[in-house]
Amino acid sequence: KHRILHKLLQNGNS
Amino acid sequence: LTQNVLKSYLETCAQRTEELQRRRWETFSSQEVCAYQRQSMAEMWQRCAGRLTEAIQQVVEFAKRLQGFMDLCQHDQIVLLKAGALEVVLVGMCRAFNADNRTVFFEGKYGGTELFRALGRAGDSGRGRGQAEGTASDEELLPGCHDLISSIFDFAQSLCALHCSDSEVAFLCALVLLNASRPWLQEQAKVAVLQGHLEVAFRLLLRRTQREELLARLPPAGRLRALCSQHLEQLQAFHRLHPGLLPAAFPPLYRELF
Repeated sequence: KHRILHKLLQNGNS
Repeated sequence: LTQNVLKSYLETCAQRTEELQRRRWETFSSQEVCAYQRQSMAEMWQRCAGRLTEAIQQVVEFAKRLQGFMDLCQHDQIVLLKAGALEVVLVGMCRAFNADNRTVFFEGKYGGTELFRALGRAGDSGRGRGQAEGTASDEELLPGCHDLISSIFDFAQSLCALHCSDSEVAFLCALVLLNASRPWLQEQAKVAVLQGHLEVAFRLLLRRTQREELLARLPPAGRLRALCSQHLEQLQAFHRLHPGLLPAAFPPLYRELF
């Protein structure tokens, strides 16, 4: 349901 | 912790405070304001949703750097961001706000509430037609939108009056985010511990800088909540006016959050 938020949270500190 | 909060905030700010201060009198010309006002309501909504989404992406990066945030379960990280992201953007807006002429930094220059007029009604071409037909010259399609914009500006103005330092704004943002009273948290106690540590560190900072009076002067949390629900109401009203608008017109993260 929160695909984008999941993705942003899983990416390392950018 | 104080260093972590400030460092996390500064690293994830799109604009440095000194830069925003230096440019605070660089306002849009009247032609530029007219160009914004002539946009259709849908165009302006998409534009603002785009800028807001960029700001929210910065909030996510801020959260990820905050001590303890990434140790929470992902469900709670999402709950806190869903509930707090827009509130954090609204708090941070005081850095990009010139209270002396009531303008905000938007797309490279400072502009007042009139810059956002198209959000609430058809552009100027629509007004011309209305006048020719003898109807009201500025018929408002989303009248509540102007209230929302003025309320957001009023909120920024009231925060600006407190003359917060970067550290203070950073703490206010961290405390908006790590709020253990958000509904649906799975590990509320864990969030409460983080919130408690932040509160202690913030109080120590305020004591050290002789700014303890700040806490009593902060706007009540209900004011931020009210702005967020006003935003949701206007978004829903906008969707009712434009039922045919493709969902893809708004950034995916904006759609996910609102």
